[in-house]
Amino acid sequence: FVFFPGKPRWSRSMPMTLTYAFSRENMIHSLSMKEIREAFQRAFTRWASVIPVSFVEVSDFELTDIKIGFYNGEHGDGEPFDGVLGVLAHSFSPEIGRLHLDAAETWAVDFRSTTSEVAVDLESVATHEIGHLLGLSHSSLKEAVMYPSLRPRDKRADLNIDDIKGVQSLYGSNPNFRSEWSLESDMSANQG
Amino acid sequence: LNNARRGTKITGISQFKRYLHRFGYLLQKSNTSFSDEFDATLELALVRYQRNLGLQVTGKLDSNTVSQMITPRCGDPDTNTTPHHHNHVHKTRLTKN
Repeated sequence: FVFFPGKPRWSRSMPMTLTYAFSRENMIHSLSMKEIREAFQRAFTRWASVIPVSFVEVSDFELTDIKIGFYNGEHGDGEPFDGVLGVLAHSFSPEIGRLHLDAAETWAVDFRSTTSEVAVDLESVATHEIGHLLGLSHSSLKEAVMYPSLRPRDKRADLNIDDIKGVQSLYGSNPNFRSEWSLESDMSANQG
Repeated sequence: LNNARRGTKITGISQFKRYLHRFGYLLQKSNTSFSDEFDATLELALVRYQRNLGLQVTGKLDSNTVSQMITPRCGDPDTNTTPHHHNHVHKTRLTKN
């Protein structure tokens, strides 16, 4: 795992709660709002299960910690999206909290119903981008969620031990965290 | 491309340089003037890219490397060594605003 330069993280006391909201203006309509919200909820829950950080959806986009939106092309941050495939999404290091997805992609939550050959799994990309929001940069490990690339119709949303160790180095371990990866000796107090 | 090695000039190589610059492997101040020469900076960037992404390290534009480059990906840079890391550039801008 890799951190951003300076190892930035959300600097609140533990356990912390971060809020997130979706942009109403910058949204896609190929998926329902319910499908999008559920995909993100699953993605946030994966990270929340390993660190003492919880995520709550709110409606106020201006005041929320994490702002999620789907954008086309140039959208004001100097990193324009490039249409179908290529760059899928990008997000910002702590504590900026902006998560941008390329609206031009064929976003999918179920490959049985989305048959396009260029469909991209929303939950996998959401999980990856939340890793950036929390302070992880790209991993070299192909099995890690934080590996930078994802083929169309692939799904890689389950956190790998590399992702878990990285994010726990920043925030400590969730006291309820138990997984196939963990050893008792790895269990640490939530000192962040 | 497989035969491209340092010193050769192939039309379109500048696009690979632009890609490697975009994702933090080719350290150059400007991304507007990349040449089509397979030079030492490109070879070094390819080695960095291949090593970081778990590819066979050849320093060449081999098929595995090109295949990796055309795979959809996150727009954030890969390395934390580049001085142009966009997350922090934006952090500064946002703070000022």
